[in-house]
Amino acid sequence: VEENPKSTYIIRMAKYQMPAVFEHHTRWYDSSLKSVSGSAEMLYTYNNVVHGYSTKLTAQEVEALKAQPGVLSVWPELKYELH
Amino acid sequence: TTRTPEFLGLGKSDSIYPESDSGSDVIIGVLDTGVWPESKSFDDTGLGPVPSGWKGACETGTNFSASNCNRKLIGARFFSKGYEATLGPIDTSRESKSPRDDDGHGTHTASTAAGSVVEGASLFGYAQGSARGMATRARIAAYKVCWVGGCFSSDILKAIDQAVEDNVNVLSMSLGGGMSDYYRDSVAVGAFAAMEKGIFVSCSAGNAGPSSFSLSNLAPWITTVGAGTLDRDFPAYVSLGNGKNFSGVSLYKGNTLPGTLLPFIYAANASNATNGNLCMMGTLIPEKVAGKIVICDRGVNARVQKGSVVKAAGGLGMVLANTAANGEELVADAHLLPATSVGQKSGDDIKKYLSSDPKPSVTILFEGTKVGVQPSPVVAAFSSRGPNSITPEILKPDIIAPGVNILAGWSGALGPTGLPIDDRRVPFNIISGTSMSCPHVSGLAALLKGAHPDWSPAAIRSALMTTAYTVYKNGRNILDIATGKPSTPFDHGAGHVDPIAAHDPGLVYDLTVDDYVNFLCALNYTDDQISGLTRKEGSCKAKKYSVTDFNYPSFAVNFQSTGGSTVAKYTRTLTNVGPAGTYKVSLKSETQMVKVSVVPETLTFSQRNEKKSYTVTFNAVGAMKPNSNSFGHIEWSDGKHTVGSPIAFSWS
Repeated sequence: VEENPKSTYIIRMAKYQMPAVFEHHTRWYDSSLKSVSGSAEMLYTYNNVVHGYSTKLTAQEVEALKAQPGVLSVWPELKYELH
Repeated sequence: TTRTPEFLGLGKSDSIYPESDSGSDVIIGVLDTGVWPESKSFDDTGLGPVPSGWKGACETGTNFSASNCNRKLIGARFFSKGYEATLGPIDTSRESKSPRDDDGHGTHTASTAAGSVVEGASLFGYAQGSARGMATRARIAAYKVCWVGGCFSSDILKAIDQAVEDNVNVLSMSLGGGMSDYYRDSVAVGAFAAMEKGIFVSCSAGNAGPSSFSLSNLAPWITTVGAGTLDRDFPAYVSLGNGKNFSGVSLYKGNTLPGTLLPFIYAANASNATNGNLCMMGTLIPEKVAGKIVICDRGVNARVQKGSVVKAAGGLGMVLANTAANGEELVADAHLLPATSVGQKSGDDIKKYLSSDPKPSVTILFEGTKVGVQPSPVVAAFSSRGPNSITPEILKPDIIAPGVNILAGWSGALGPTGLPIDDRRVPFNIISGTSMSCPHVSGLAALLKGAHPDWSPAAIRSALMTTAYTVYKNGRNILDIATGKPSTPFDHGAGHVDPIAAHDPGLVYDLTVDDYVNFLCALNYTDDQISGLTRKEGSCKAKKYSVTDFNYPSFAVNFQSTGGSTVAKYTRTLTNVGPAGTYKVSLKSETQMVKVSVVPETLTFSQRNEKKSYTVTFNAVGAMKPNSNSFGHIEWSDGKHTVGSPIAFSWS
């Protein structure tokens, strides 16, 4: 059993709050993510339907990320089913 | 599909949806299990070049390359990073890491929406005819988001993100994930952005009926589609040794039963398991089953699996009996042994015979395909039902469409039952679900988009809803098969889709992006929650927002059951999309407990795109029991067009 299991989350960012120092929003996302996790990598970045990305995080990393500026929400992965 | 085009009034030589190039510029994105590109439904004969605005791609992967796409199937992508992050790497010996459909569901939905015409289609001779999608000239882009282990929200969100970028015009999603608030639901979040770009989004309502509050995909920017039956059936009668016959349905094709009556046994009496009646794997005692026909109860495991369990135990045939959960709804299956499905009442009567006759016997008589079945449509028992559990002020589902025993394209990777032991391969399969009704509406929306390129997604939905029908030709209300009684707007929404009437609705209830944002403000969503949907900062201003003024084509009116007079005012705005005319309102209501009035009672439109508003006042004049409902109808007509809206009254 992993001591700190990771789950997938979708992180939505307030792109309009992006500091001017970042040339591209993906750099900002990456910087925000790296500040709470040295190992986490983005699964996807979302450009059209939300501003944000998905990644795998531990529960502690989620709490740390929520406190980051520009983070609107951190929602856990949900499973959908065919109808 | 076969039969549904005729059932919906499409396909006539003088069709109001001509085989013109305008419709061929419409692109339908289907989020599902991928696509089987070799299906004849994706033949591109007669189609012109890929629309110039198309930015999509045909991605390469397991058993799939760019050459699998053509001028019909113009895009195919797959999204598995979220799936693999949770469940580990895809086992390519079990499923294709590519857009290829190893399941069949995605090929079925895509071909239903926009499949090309295929003559002589059938499943083992059942439902024979000319198969076609609703929008035969529309293009298809398949986005594979569902895998053996499920469909994950991060993949769905990325697929919608990509579909928006690719420039689809319609998104069809026959999947759902419970009842999360809109800002937490990837389908709703993605659909919001799609709607902003003018993309029509239709989703299945879910198969959790007939329970109330069982709907998925409730966001008002989504068109939520429930399921009804066709006028087609596949009769297979149960003939008992006492001379009585019972109606059932089946898609069985294969070795026939001997012409004589065979020994008959109830599965519960051929098993030591407490749930032996269900014909679960390994629960039947071969010595008791061999050489007999077995009656199994529906539920828990797959219907077709019950048949394979009976077959494995040496049974010669199966009668599958509905229980209270399914009532009299009959869903036909391509069983691996001679088998038929019967309703609960028939099942109960058959079991009484079994318990009363010391040597019971039976045979099954397969009658093929029957069309012209009446009444039709009826609301499918499985179709999810309202009220809306997230926003009770929005009536859902929006509409119903054919979703029972639908024949459409199928994957070559598996048999029609989907069971691993089913080594049959079929180009078409017959299956049921709101998954099947959703792409019907997606295709019809594509036809409307082709005919009226300037219509917004809300205008297209309004046209489909306000022209939907709720009564049969004899004037009686559409029935609900779950109860055998007339269905209500919580079951059928605005009614059954009528694409011919929808082409010329006269008036539409239009909605802009700002209207949807105002709706979210009226729900008191926080700035962050709204920003999560709109991707913009602080959208709500210091003004009063009202859900009751949200310009939806239906009405859900909620009262407290404490009694006394309660007045609710709803404002709506109609946009003229037809010729000049004067429309008069008419009202119907089941209840005397609510007085309904409309001001003004007449609306005159002198030019196209002119807008006129009206206010409906609902005055509850007495007490009602908590959780009671009643229904009504508002209709505007100029003598040629009828613009109808259902009303649902609820007391809490």
